[in-house]
Amino acid sequence: MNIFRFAGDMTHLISILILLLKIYATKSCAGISLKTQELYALVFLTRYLDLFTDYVSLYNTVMKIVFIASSLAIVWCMRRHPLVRRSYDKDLDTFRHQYVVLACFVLALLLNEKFTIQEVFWAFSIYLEAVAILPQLVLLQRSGNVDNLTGQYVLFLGAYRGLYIINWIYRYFTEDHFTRWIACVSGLVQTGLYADFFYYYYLSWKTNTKLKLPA
Amino acid sequence: EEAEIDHDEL
Repeated sequence: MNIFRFAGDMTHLISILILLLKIYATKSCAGISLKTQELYALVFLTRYLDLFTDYVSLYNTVMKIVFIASSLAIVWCMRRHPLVRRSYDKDLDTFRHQYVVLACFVLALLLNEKFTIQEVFWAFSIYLEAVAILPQLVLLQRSGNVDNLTGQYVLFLGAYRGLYIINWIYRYFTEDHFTRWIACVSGLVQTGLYADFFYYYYLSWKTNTKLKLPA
Repeated sequence: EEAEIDHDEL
């Protein structure tokens, strides 16, 4: 464990908690893509199949449970909470995410560390995390609504990606046999998509600030 | 002996 990875995990967790608290506090999920949140929950559920079989460390186990619980809590809030679900932009959140799930699964069958159930699902979760932001990106382009996507959320999400890439560079230079091609290549694609999301976030935020007429 | 795959990252 290095400081970059620890900080990356913390900023990732904080970004999820910020979103969950924002939805819970405002009882609104306007501008948030349920499909992206469902994909994130699927990422954690398929990545942590080894939760009960392989024990890496207490930190690892606790964080896995927290990630699964917080991502499912967001999906539950957006689907079941009587007040929150009313503000869901159902007719704008129309990205066909089932095709993305299928494509990632087929890719995982072809490209994985080892052709076992656990490894195929692990690779699937890595590919899926890279493209999970797409429904949110499309919704943001359509709605331009950043009410619930606070700047802090975007900031911590960006920090998570940046710190993980630094972590991989650090491990590459300090560990002799560090090769995580699947995670690194997919992580770079993910960071590229996040950069695109941040760009549209900035455009929407700038437009909104202009729209708010001076009092 | 194949290198054990360890997914220690979250």
